[in-house]
Amino acid sequence: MNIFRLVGDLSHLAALIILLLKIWKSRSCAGVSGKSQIMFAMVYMTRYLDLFTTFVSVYNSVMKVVFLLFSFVTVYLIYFKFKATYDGNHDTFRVEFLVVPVAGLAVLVNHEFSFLEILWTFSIYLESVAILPQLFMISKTGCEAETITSHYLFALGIYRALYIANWIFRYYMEGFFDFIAIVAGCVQTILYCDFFYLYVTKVWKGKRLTIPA
Amino acid sequence: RVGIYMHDEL
Repeated sequence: MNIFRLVGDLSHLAALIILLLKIWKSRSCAGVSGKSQIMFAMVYMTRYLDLFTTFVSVYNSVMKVVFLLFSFVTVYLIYFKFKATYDGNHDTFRVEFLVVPVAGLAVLVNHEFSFLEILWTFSIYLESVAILPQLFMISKTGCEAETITSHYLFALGIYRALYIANWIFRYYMEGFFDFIAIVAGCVQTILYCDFFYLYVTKVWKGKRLTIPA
Repeated sequence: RVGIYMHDEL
């Protein structure tokens, strides 16, 4: 473990908490893409199956359970409890155009052709594009993202950017190099760059975040 | 060990 990965994981946890609190406190999931949240739940389900087969550390197991729990609760709130506030008309990204190619790529490009390893690879690839429906939704719904949603996106984007620092650190310190995770992590972070620019230039100056359509 | 790769990151 290193400081980059620890801060990254805490930023990831903060993002999940920010989103959950936003939906729970406002009793509304307006502006939140249910499709992205379903994809995040898929990411954690397919990545954390080793929860039962491999023990890495208490921290690792606890965080996996927390991420799984929070993502399931978030999906539950969006599609069941606060279903009436779900903005389905604007959450129209065709996720099958993401899931199918990602699944195909996971079968073709992976470290080892085994069940758990292909699911892990699928989850890594899926996570790098899972935020697209959310960014697409913000760019469609009049470009206005609630400030809290932009904080959620910022925390979520920063987590993977910190993981890149973690991979650089681990490469020089431990000779650790996971090509698949690094490439997908860079793609994921690049997808946020446009948002990061808008977040810093707008939200930090107290303005509302708008993503040009 | 999960396959060849032990994934120790979240």
